[in-house]
Formats: sequence, C-alpha cells, structure tokens
Amino acid sequence: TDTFNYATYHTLEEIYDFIDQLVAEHPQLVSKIQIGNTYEGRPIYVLKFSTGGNNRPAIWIDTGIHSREWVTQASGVWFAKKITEDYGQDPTVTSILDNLDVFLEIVTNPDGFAFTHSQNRMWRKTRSRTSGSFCIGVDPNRNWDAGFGKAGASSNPCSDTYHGKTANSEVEVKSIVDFVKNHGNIKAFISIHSYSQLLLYPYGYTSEPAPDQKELHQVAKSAVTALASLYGTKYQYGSIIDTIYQASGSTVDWTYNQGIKYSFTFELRDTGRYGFLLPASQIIPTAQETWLALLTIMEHTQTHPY
Amino acid sequence: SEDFVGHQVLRISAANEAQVQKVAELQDLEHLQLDFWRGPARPGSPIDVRVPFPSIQAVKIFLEAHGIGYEIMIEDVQTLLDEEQEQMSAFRARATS
Repeated sequence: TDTFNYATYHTLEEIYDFIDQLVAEHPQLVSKIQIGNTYEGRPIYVLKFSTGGNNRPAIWIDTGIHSREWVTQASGVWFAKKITEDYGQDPTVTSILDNLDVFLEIVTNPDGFAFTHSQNRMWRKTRSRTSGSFCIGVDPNRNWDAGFGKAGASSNPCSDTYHGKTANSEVEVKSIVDFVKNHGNIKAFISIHSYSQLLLYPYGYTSEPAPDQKELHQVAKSAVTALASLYGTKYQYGSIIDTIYQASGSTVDWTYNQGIKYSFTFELRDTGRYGFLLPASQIIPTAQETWLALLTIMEHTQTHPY
Repeated sequence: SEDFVGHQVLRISAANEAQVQKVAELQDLEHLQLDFWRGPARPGSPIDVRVPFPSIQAVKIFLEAHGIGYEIMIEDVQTLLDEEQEQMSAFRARATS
C-alpha cells in the first residue's frame, strides 16, 4: 500500500484490492469483516482496526454512502492507510487504538459506486428495484428508522431522496443496522459525505434539540477548528435541521437514537467550483484536514466515556 | 454511459424566503430532470443544481423572471468528467508500464 496512488480516484475493485493488501501488511492491527452483500450481490466490507481486547468500545466511520461523492471513498482509503502509519508513532492515534476499536467502511454503497464508474457518474442512490416503478434505487441516507418517511425525504421512487418502501429496506443500510446492534458497544459514529463543508449532528427529522446538543456543538466546534488549522477550510456546524434542511430517515439520527452519543455527519470539501467532481489533486488535502477533525472527535470519545 | 454533454451546474443565490420557495418549486417540475446537488435551504445558502441541456433555457428564464440570482458553476459537466477519466486512465497506464 506504500505505492498505492492516494491522489487519484479508484474503482471498487482497486479499493477492494487495497483493503486486502492493507490487511495482509498489518495482520495484527487490521482485519476485514464482511457485513453483508449488496442488492446486486457485491460483498460489503468493513475494516476493523484493533489492538486486542474483547468487544472494546468502538468508533465507526463510513464513507461513500452516496456513491457519486467520490472524494469521500478516496478519503476513506487515505484514512485507512493513515491509521496503520500512525499507530505506534502518533501518541493520539496510539492511545485511541489502545483503548478503542475503529471500524471503517470505505465503500458504503458498492453497487452505486460501481455504477458511477461504469454508467452514470452522477448516481447517488442504491441500485435496488422498486416494484411498480421503472425508477431504480433508494437514497440510503433517508432509509434509516428515525423519523422514516416524514418531511425531508421523498415518497417518489424516481426522486434522488426516495426513502424506500420501509425503513432498512436497503441491504446496505440493514447490514450496518445489524452490525451496530450486534456489536452493542459503539460510542461514536461518523458518516462522511461531500460536499458543502459542514459538520452536523442530530437531529435532521425534528427541530427538537438533541439532549446532548450542547456537548455535540462544542465537539463540532473543536473539530472544525482543528480541520481549518491545516488549510484554512471553513466549515459550518450545527444540527442537520438547523444547518441545512429537514431530512428524515438519516443515518446519524438513527445512531443517536440507538444511544450512540457522538453521532456526526460530515460534508467534505468543495470550493464552490466542482461539486461532486472535485479534482483528484484535492483528495489528499481533503483527507488530511478531515483527519484532524476525526481525531478530535475520536479523542473526545476516548476521554469522555459514557 | 450516461452523457452529460451540455449539462450545466448553476449556483443559485436565493436572497429571501420567497425566492427559496420559488427554487423549491423547480424541484417538483419533473420534466426538467433537474438534479439538485445542494438543495434549497435558507436565504443566503447556495443552491447548486445540474441542469440538462434541454432545460437550461427554461430554468434560466424562470430564475430571471423571479429576480433570482445565479451563476454558472460548471459550464459543461461532461468536460470535467472527461478530464477525470483521462486522469484515471493516465494513472493506470503509468501503473501498468
């Protein structure tokens, strides 16, 4: 993985090869878990970074649930490599991994991602079929069982924000739900999207403030400050509904309602020029600055057990 | 592969709540085949929308008629996609050699 080019975009196959290579290089630190299969039958993989212990408290990070947001999957690859480089070298990373496990799902929507590489670069949703409709796919960030089907999602199967027939109808979502429930000890859940330079916390489906809003707001503030320290990239932060718009059935609303207090969702970089077509030259700077924010959240999770 | 020749991405600036609502109305006009990259949220928050070539005139006229400001964020989506593909192909060619 030292010769892997982190400054270009890669196909699903290349990313899966990278995952296997990373595991082979660091068998004591990294393992690969298959949490399910996609609608079209592709394996869904999660990397587990662990230094031992049994069912330690854990941090979850996922990238690329919206397939066209290519800088997120590319950043996920960079994060994976970074963790293996920094464990044993960087005191913060070492301390986190000595106490917590980290799960990283680099390609959260493999069918959609493959489709963006082969047929439609702008594809956002899953690739599941909806009976009675010619339109394909569900927005996997509207398919969670948190305010499912309320305002902020579409009931139209042709819409890019179609919530699906039922909560968890998408296997890509259900696989994570099952994993999180079975694990039972996940303390932070960070879901990464692009673009609009935001760090958000629950809620999206209701304007009721989350019970931990004050703390989440402080953590978000610290995280975006750390992020900006590298290249000056400015992020807004706040609850989903207050900062962008009402969105029901979203990932971190569900995780928060499951009791995962440190639930955050990122919208990574864009300068307002490229949107989802962020030039590959910006992958590494994006990943580098985001990593600083992730470290802030992970460190806070470690030092504030609950 | 889906062809995005002539598609533009417009960055729309809605100055007040009424303009935000007007842009939101565009979302319901399915025949325009608009793809909102950043949806209408609140005044001052940029709205980015990919507009297929056949809908460009209609969308621009709609915005101008309601006094809603916009600029062209991406002139031709396919051009950027081609550059992206060329870069990836060049990398693979180098890696293979």
